[in-house]
Amino acid sequence: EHLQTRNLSIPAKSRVQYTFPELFFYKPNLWWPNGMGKQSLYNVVISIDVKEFGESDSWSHLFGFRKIESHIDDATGGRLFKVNGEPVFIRGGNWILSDGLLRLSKKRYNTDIKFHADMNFNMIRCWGGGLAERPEFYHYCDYYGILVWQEFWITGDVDGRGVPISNPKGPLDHDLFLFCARDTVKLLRNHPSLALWVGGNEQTPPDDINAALKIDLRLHPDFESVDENTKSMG
Amino acid sequence: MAEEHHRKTTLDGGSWLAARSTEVKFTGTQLTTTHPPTSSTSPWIQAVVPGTVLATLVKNKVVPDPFYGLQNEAIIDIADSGREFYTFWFFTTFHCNLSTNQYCDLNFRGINYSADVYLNGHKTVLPKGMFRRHSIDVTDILHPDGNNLLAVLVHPPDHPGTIPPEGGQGGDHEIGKDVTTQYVEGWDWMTPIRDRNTGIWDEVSISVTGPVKIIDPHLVSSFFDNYERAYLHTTTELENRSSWTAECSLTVQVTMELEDSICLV
Repeated sequence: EHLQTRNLSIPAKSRVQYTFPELFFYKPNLWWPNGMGKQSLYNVVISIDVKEFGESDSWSHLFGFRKIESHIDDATGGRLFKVNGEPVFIRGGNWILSDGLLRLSKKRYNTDIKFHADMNFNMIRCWGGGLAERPEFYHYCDYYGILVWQEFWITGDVDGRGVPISNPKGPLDHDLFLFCARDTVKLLRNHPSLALWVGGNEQTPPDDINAALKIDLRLHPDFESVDENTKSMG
Repeated sequence: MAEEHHRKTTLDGGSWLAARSTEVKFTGTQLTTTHPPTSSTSPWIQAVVPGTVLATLVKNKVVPDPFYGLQNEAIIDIADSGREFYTFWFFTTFHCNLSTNQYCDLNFRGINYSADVYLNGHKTVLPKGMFRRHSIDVTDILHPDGNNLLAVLVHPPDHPGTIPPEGGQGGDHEIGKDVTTQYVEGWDWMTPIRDRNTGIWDEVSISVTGPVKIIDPHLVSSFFDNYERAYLHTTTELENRSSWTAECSLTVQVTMELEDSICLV
């Protein structure tokens, strides 16, 4: 039941979007943050064959079955995270980047992120003045069970709250900012460790950017899952 | 590794060369046709790709390592040198032979901040923005003999800013006008990065596919009955680059990785 093939025709010189009928899993092995259970990962392979040509392209990704929710908790005023319906006591670290000359390597990511897991952390917060981290970073967070709080490229100091006050309306090109944000989401969105997209550090992005990000990042209604035990928190 | 296009070949490691743009007398078209550089001819040096201009200069000991002592003070800041000082050429060659109905893309996963790409004499401008991918269909401009010459002229951010004498969080904040990393003007925990992280800072690859390619699949899971019942929703974009309707069969397969490389189907 975990293999599905569909036939389709794609017109010449065109680009289409295709959604498979959903695949059913009974009691899948769930992905859990560090310290709460195993980080079970499934290998998802998508391939496409073209008649009279053979296999035209294929793609694979390690995927974790997990549901991450978070909301501002009235009692504490803090953000409360739940993974697979279980509340998580967040033990997190700040992250700027591996290296100031961007000599980023899998080996370094593996070492740095395993270090965080060995320190019994279960979250890394990627600061808005740094990078949108790379797929290799997220791979090791998937592997070691480190949730990721990923900020977009706005910081209070530089965007409207620093001394002197500067860039109160953020970057000059808002369309470029949103293009980069959308492309980054497409690059990273399949990683189970990705827990939260955040507009910026100590600053809300300009209203138009913030509104667009909120719309783009809503969970599609098709994917809402209401569980009698855990009301979907939206 | 996490995500893989199975027809991807990364262009990294020691095959890249770099040179300061102001020291190169040839155009991108000449560099990728009649006057390709070789590593022994000045001003060309071994380049760090993926990496930044400063990473290449440090590797070649053209500047001291900025992370030792006060050596960062010995490296001229872009505000004083001007943007062209850190505008660099990066050059490499790669081999690629296509068979009938195959297509080739040249992919950049991160360029800071914009670039002009020359392949076998053909120019493509990569638009601005540090956090965006670029993919160029190079099928029609590959060399028939399979040997291809690639030169990339990388430009720094438009607003690199100036570091006030007192330093401070984000320098004079000019960098915030661009869509790029902001720490590079310095922060309370960090000295300024002299080239503002200009460079081909993430993976470069070529991918060869048939007429139809898979683009940015999206995987989402939904749960019911207390996580006993789960669904995997799979959406993908598909592009048919041929001139005829492609009759396709599209497959998704999910396997559980029990231990390294042992799969349960």
